[in-house]
Amino acid sequence: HIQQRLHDEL
Amino acid sequence: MNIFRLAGDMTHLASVLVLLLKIHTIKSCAGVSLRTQELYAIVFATRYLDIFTSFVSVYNTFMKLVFLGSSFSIVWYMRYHKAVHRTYDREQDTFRHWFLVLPCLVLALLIHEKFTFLEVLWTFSLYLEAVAILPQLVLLQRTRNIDNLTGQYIFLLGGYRGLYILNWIYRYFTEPHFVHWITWIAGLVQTLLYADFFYYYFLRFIGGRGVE
Repeated sequence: HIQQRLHDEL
Repeated sequence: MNIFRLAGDMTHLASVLVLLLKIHTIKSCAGVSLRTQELYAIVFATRYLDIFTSFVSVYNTFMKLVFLGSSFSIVWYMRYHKAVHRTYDREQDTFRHWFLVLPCLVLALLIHEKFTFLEVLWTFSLYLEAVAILPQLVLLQRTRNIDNLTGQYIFLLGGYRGLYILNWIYRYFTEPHFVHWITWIAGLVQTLLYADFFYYYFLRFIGGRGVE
């Protein structure tokens, strides 16, 4: 989920 | 989402809208580097490959579509729209931008957070975006005087990543484990490349004249 957090940015 | 990131996204959106406004309404792309626009189209195409596989939020997906659509339509306008293409400064826009693509790809293959196809291309898009403005800044040096819209465009484009840096600082202090050196260094390099533009922009802006 950390990875997902990173790619929650544009 | 925090205020810095929202401000960053809105600034980025504003830069794209200013450029589309200039190209679509006055049918001119004078002073705009097609090569930088092509690099940005590649940046978004390689960064948003996960648009259909990983859903983050409506906002996220919507903004990705806006950036993808606008960057490709700007390239299309500058290449194929007769009236706009006529105002493109081909002789001056000669930065070998393809020479930027390969080193960024090699660097992404060497330095990344996870060695997967999507992650390597995502990292590639970060490195490429950091240097994508170079053809535009070189063109700026050559054409000396640029109109206000182009100046605003470059200012907003440089400012958005600066606001993202504030967003990363904020998230570093508010979220555990939020450490992403690759993103941070690429973002810092990208923003620093605008340093001398910002200097002249504020000089002119304070002087109240156009950006030279």
